Amino acid sequence: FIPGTSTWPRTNLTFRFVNYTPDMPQAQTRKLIVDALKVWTVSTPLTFTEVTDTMADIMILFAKKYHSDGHPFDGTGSVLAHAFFPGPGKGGDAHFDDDENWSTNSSGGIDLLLVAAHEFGHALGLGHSEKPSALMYPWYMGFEGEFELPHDDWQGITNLYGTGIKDRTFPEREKGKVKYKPNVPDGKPVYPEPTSPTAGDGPPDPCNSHIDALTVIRTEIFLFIGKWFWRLGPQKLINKPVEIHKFWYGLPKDLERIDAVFERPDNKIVFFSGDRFWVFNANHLLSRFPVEGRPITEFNIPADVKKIDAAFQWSYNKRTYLVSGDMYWKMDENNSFVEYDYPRDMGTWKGVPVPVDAAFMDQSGTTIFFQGLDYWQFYDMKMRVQRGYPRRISHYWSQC
Amino acid sequence: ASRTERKYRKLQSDTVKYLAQFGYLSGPSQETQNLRSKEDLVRAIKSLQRAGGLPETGVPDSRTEALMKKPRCGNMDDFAQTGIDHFSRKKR
Repeated sequence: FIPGTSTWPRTNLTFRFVNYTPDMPQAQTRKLIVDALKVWTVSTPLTFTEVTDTMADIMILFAKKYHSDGHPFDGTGSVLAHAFFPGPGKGGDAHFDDDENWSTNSSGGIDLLLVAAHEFGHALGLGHSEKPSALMYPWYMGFEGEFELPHDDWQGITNLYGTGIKDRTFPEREKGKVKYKPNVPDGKPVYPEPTSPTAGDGPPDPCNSHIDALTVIRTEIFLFIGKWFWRLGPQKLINKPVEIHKFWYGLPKDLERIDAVFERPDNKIVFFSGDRFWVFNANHLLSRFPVEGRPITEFNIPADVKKIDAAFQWSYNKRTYLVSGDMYWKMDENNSFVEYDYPRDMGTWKGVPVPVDAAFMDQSGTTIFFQGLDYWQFYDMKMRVQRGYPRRISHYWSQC
Repeated sequence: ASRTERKYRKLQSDTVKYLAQFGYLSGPSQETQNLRSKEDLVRAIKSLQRAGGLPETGVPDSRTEALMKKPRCGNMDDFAQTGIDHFSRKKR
């Protein structure tokens, strides 16, 4: 058995059905899910209680294709389900691909009991096992007769929770580690509102403000906070702020903030705010481009994405990436459409906190991520943040 | 390219995608689907084949293709990286 990255701090856990599969009666689904949870309670201190009106540790969802996380399902066959390791927010949640033919036994389709028991293993903190006889083996093996937890999995779960373990508390998450987001009752995540200044405010202090967006345009860094932006040369010296609409002719005057921005290889500049985008040629909106912007769904971003947190070109492959919450997309070579097998989970960018406020490739080709008053430098070759980060934003600019 | 060649190229690209998706490739290749060396690819395929109980040929053969089509969990194979480390250590 292989332990995952986290365990629950207590053994009395809750679960909740977000919805049901149409493949069988609800009562049947409920029985199979409860039986799948029971598999993990034999000779362990774990207990599971169903809740119906609050968020639960384990949220059970049946969904097809894209379902608002970074792991879209793939239609019938191949990937059947996935689950998240323990933690707040989506941690512990189990998602089942509703394009599968879910059944009550292994001969008439995909056995929901078996798959659910496997996924709950992840939800409890177990990774995949290499043993084909283990429940936590990654490939679906089917099963005949009465299911019992194999020894390898029992060893795994008792290794994590013992047989009479006292409740523990989650250690404080270290700075720089991935932060989990809170959930709201409809199961969708919410993010804290940016702390950018509102209309009527003067320019904020760029050394001590959350960055909305930044990018390099023809060797200069353009830094956006609220209704203001700054231009910084290679020495990272901060110049006087300018109101966005007084320089970028064509952006709506009432725009509260820029969420993300990047420069395309053809020198056109793309701005994102909310679920709209604008394309500029130098500091003028492209002719015939609507002033109210175009919807980001034109890039094939799903309609439930209401905001792009960051856009950046990655020096490793020169491709542009868009980030929203814990999901990201790679754009095609023309920056006109996102690649077909996205979104993916931001966990790929190890150590990058979500949601990010901004990200960009600086003049030296280094990828930098910003959140709050901190920034992280990314180590491309190892696909993780550099050691020694986060650091304060004020250390990044020369004048702070 | 002949039909066989096209089919083989597609199998290779599907294999790299599968390896990246389920954690058999680390580093930037996980995102770019480019491999730093042929050795990395061979190592990753062998690790997948070992996990699937197949002969460790290091090439995407028909058995590997069948394994990649088998229904499975969408989570990464946590043992994949461990497997590669063991392999390297043994080799040294």
